[in-house]
Amino acid sequence: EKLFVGDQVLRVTARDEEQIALLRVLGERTELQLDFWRHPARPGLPADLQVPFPCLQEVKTFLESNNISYSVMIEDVQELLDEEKKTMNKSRR
Amino acid sequence: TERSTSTFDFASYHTLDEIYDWLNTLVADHPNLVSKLHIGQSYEKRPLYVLKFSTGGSNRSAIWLDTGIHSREWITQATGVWTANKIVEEYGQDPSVTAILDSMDIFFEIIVNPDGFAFTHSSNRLWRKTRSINAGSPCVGVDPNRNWDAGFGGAGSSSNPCSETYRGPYAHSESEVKSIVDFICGHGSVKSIISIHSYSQMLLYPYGYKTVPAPNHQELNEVAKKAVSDLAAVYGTKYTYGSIADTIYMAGGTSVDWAYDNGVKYSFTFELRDTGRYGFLLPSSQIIPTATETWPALLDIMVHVLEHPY
Repeated sequence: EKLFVGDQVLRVTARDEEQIALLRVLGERTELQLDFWRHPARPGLPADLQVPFPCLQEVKTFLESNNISYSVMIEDVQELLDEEKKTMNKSRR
Repeated sequence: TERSTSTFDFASYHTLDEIYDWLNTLVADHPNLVSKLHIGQSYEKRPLYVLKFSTGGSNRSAIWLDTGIHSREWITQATGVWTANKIVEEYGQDPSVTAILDSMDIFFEIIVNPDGFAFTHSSNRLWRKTRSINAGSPCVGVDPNRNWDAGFGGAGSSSNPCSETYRGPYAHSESEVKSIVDFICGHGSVKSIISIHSYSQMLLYPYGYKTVPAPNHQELNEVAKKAVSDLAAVYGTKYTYGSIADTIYMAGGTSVDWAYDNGVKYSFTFELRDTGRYGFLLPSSQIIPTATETWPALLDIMVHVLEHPY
């Protein structure tokens, strides 16, 4: 079973087309294994980006160095998954 | 195993087997209203089931509902189960549901992508695509909502099998998609398609693969406006609405565009809750509120279809 320990989901808001283009370029870097839960569409609309733990620093540095604003939507994906599984098991019992 | 519609926990997420068992229970409990059709099989040879809600008649016009085309969007399959149960509960009680089913049939595919759904339970909770093997690539799966023959291969879809929006080698390459296409084309009188996704609180209509307004843009917009207003009246959840291309982004190969291009005028796609906290990991405590608020919006669309035959 694939685990997502330490993975975060960042809510990123690009302010113009240039920043959207930067986000798309970021998403194409396959070595980062990023997953856009919501794709960057247009300025002002949030994009949600799941970032594996080992790449968090690099991605956050990229965003900050390009003045792209973001917040952490999910601190630790695995924590939510563990909670979800616990709730399912409880319901089944 | 859940053995009764009255003891089934609608407020919990369930595995594929549990949901498939529940389909049988629903049919057994309401044999004069619900039947289960087997419309094909998935890539990994799981059955593709559609619930048929019908009060009889022949060659009736129909409404198609589906949930779970993207397997990780668990709130949608859960909403599908709740909604299917709601339909049988309300028939004979609610005048709108009764009127709809007295003259039309409803088809409901709750698990469009069973391979992906099973995979989200066993191996990778965040799996979105089908599980078909891509020749020459180590990456598995096709995005079944980029695989339809409507602007196939256009913007917003990828030719890279490792992408989450990989469109597949050709339109309808995925048996999960082809089975629906064959069923709807074979039926010949489907008047509405409502495809349910999560999560960005939107109600969308064609087109996604081009920016020009659909010929019925104004009517679809009016229907969507009323639907989101009635949805918001339940818990205040705010939805946006509009064409896919205008509201989010260009997306080629989607199911609602295929439906619209093939004569299904009332083609809509929902993006259910979340407000930016949980994404695909919406807690199960929100299943019933989500399904409850979605219901009046679904009903608005279905009533409009009933009252505007074509």
